[in-house]
Amino acid sequence: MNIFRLFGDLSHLAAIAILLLKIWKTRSCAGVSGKTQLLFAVCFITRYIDLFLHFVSLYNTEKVMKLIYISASVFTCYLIFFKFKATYDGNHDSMRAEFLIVPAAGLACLINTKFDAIEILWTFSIYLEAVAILPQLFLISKTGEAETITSHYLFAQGSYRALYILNWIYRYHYESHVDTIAIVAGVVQTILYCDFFYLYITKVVKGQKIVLPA
Amino acid sequence: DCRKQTKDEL
Repeated sequence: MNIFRLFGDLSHLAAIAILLLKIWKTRSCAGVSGKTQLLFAVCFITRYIDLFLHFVSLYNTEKVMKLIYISASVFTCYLIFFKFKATYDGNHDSMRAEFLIVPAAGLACLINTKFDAIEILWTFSIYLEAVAILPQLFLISKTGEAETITSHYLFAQGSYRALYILNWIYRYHYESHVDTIAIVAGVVQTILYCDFFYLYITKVVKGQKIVLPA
Repeated sequence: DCRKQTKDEL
């Protein structure tokens, strides 16, 4: 574990917590893409499938973190699609998730390190996570604005994988550990946040709200 | 390279 991965995981936890708090406190999921949250839940379940298969009772932080990620993302989907369904902005959350899931699944079958079920599921989860934020960014571009709290969520979510890139550089240099698939997908994922990062740094930091030119 | 493929990241 290095400082980059530690802060990356903390940033990821913060993102999940910020979103849960926003929905719970405002009792509304306006401006939140339910599809992105569903895709994240699928990512966690397919990536941490080993938790369900051989549930090793030894409780270390990694197992606890995985359980937190899965339960928090499933609970977030429950809030969006059931509890606060009335506030879900379905017509703006209109990016076809199939266009992200099918290519990720296809690519996972073509480009992977080992052709076995667990590895394919893990690879699918990595590819899907890289594009899972697209419905959320698409929704913001359709509504033309993002609530400040949602911007903080996106900033934390984008920073997590950006910090992981630093972690991979660190591990390559000091541990000669490299996982090309995760690195390439992580770079693509972070690039997708670039224009949002620019808006966040130039606007939200100064206390303004993000409003996109309609 | 025979580095073990460990999934030790979240």
